[in-house]
Amino acid sequence: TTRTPEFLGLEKSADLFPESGSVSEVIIGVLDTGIWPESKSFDDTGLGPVPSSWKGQCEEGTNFTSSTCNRKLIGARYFSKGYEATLGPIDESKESKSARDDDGHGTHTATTAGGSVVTGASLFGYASGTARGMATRARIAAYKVCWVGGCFSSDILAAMDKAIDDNVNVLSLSLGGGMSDYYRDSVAIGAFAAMEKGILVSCSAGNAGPSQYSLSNVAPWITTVGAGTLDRDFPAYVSLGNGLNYSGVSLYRGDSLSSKMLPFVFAGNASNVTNGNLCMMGTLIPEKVSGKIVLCDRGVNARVQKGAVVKAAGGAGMVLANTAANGEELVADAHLLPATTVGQKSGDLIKSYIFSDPNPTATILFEGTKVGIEPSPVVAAFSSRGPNSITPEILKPDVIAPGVNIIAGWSGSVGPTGLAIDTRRVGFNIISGTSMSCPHVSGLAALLKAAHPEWSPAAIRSALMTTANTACKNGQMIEDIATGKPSTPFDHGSGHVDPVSALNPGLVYDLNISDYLNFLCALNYTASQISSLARSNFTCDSSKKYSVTDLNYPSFAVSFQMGGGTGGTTVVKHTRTLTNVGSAATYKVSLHSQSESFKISVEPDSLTFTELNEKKSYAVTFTAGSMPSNTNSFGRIEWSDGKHIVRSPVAISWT
Amino acid sequence: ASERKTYIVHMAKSKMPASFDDHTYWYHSSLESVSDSAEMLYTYNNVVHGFSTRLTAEEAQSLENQPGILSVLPELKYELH
Repeated sequence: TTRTPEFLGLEKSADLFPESGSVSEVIIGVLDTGIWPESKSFDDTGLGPVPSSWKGQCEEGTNFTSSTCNRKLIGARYFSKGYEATLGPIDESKESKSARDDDGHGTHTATTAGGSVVTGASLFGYASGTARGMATRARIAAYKVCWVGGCFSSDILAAMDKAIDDNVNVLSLSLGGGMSDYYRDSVAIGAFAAMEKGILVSCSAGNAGPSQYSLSNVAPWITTVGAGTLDRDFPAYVSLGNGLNYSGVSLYRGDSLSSKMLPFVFAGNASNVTNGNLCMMGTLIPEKVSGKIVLCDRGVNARVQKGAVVKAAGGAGMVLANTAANGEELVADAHLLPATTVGQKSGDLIKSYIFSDPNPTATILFEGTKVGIEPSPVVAAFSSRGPNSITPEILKPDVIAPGVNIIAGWSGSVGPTGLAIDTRRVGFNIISGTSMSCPHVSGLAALLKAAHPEWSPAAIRSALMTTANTACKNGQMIEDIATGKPSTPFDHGSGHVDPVSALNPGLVYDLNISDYLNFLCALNYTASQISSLARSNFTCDSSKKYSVTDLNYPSFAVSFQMGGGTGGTTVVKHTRTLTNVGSAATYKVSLHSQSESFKISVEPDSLTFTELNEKKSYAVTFTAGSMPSNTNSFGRIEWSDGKHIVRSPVAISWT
Repeated sequence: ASERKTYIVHMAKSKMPASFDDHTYWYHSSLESVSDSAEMLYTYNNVVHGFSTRLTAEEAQSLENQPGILSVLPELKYELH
């Protein structure tokens, strides 16, 4: 990726990060659509021998030999038995029965996590610069589990099973599958086994935002990653015949409209179908759009496909207008014709012009790449949101990371739009999603693993969470682009990752297997369910009182079940244990709550650590009065020794 | 009813009868007890004690009632984010 290393402070603080030798011992396994090994991001120049711990393979298959891998891409496997059992044999004329990536997504995520340094990277000149993964010296192992027809859980489980055998250190999964109990969810099951082996599992939170309760991958042994923007944009303005300009974004490169004003038509008025505004395949009347710029509404079909539909009907350009579902979030696309995406407000104003002017005209002006955009980061509208629908007491997502308009490596067998008619081939592509933010965190986790090989997956996650930023570069609180208001822990979790601070968090909230087993007991899982999930004969002690609030998680979610009730107060207690991973120090607590509707108290309010790895516990009491159901309120608990701030978000909800 | 779907079968390894030397033989034996034709797609060693296979709904229900079976869960489809 370009820009995100600077945005995250990796470039400026390079000397703080571990020696390249230790990072090159870390192996990141990526479960995705496979890999394009010829990407420059997998150049292995300067890398030493494959780590001796590595047990993986470079499996042969369609257009993939055992010698396709190198010292950077050290493993490549594919898992298709479940897919083929359901959908029939793979059509090798359409997709490779091997780890080869025919989609681009897997190459994008793998190169984001651990791609080598590539100078002169860009997409048609956009986002140009030196591209690199977060952990440039880490090794990559690709596990192809997603195919044209989807990603099947039997294949995902098989890939995780093999990745554990292979000895990966970090697993990156930019996929999800709805909201199942942990013992039914293959990703949660596989991640539990990985966690037991000391493997950090980083997963995307999902793109179902801004709706509440829309998260995937919420098991507490998974690091769940939401998406934010960075300080970069690709402006492309719509200039109307009435002299007004509206800003949008685009990655179009090709013959421009030469600032020529062209007739402008609303797609809904150039179609005979009721949803003509969406520019679905075959719905535009060529006679009504030929030579014109067409305004299409976002939704239902792919954004780039709308452009292809307009082009096929003879349109000269397209303005893609967000609707309420996307608000002002601008996601740039490498359209096949001159096109730009505008926010809902601009879209509504542009439509008013089209409807009111007898001869509306417009043109689109492409401005290239702009950096230094403020505010940044902001939470992407599409990023899935809490509360956690499986265990409301565990706050998710854990963190956000860059996931909007991310440039990274791409497959050579598909164009940047992914459309079959797109014959362009690019080494790098710019796409958006929590799929893109997840591998940022996977790569950062690899850096932390190299710096602190003794840290558990929970300790690494804790370091990333407690040091995350809740403020933008300009000092203002991080915004939610869906609302234009400050985002909340249900949107950004602990905040935007700050890897430089995460290297030295001072204290961590650690967790081990027995903590998670006790958590399952607190969920009242049966012995059979626990055994399905954790493969152990662990039996919950009937004489012991288990509580979800005792899980040593680095954040707090408190659910008061008193919606609409009258009078009285409710008290919820949590306990936490901090482990010293820095020097001897005394930490004092500070408490912040957004409203008077709840109170936080912590006992003790000061913790003194004299030794490395010393543990100290504290108790938190949340006290709340009655509030209407669906009310949320937020706060934070911070421990500081004057040098470090160990910050935990607090989310209170009344249900 | 005769349509086959993929299931992930979770086994309680600790309940493996002593007559089996290897857990994979036990898995096969359990599968064969409910289906003459079903084949294993994968056997899992780290993430699950068990295997995935194609079964009819009736076979799946029958397998669930066999000794040593923890659960027989239908396959789920996941999507890229």
